Amino acid sequence: RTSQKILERYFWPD
Amino acid sequence: MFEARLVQSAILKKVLDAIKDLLTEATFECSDSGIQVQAMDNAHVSLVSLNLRSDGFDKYRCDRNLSMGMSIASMTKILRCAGAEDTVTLRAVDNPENIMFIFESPNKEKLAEYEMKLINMDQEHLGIIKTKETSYSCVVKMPSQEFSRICRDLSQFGESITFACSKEGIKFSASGDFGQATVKLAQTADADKEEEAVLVTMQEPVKLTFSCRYLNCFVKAGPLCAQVQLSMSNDVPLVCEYKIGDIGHIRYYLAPKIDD
Repeated sequence: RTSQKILERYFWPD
Repeated sequence: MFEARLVQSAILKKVLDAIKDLLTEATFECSDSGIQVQAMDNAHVSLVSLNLRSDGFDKYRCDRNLSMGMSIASMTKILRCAGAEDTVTLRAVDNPENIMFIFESPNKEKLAEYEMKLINMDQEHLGIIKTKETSYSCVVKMPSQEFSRICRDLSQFGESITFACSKEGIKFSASGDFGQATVKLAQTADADKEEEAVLVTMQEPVKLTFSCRYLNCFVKAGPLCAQVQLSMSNDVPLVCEYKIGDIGHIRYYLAPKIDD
């Protein structure tokens, strides 16, 4: 889900 | 040896109330600097970050870093056994299988000890590497009771609440099958009491929508602090922060809902 992706991108940026 | 003592067990009770609806179990990382919990909810939409500094405890000793997996439900049951005025001490040996909760009455006539089995948490270690402070478009400080009230009231209208923040204040809105609701809070010009103030620091306006279900979990931290701080930028998670006296803070991160 999009919300999940936002959270993951925020905490674990590549 | 790990030992942490808090004169007010009520603080720990409130901390548990603030996380028990989001987390079933969590790893408590104990080090010389204090106790930290970082965990995501099961749906991976929100993240809880709890920090209790060692200097905030009445007594604190941690000889070796410990990661203790605990069931939040079991911990809640044990804390229910503490009297409102009791002192609480957490104690564990190095490489522990159990943790002790020791409750002592103010007159020291009653001493109760509860032992809880630790859980082997072999699930992912979050390893949050975010250390740089994000600069947010809007930061709002407002009374935590008011925030709880607004989340509760607006949850009746729909599954989500939209936060729109400008330099005048913050507007919360929700809509659903039977109607819509809007609550506007203006920035207070001169609040008599600091805890009643609404303060907005804005770089640029934001408009974000969040799930009521999570917001209503976050507001359970309300009893910890008279004020809540909401930090927002478009397309990044909301940070909803409550200070825990002089000892630390609890921060909830919640990703906004995006229309696909």
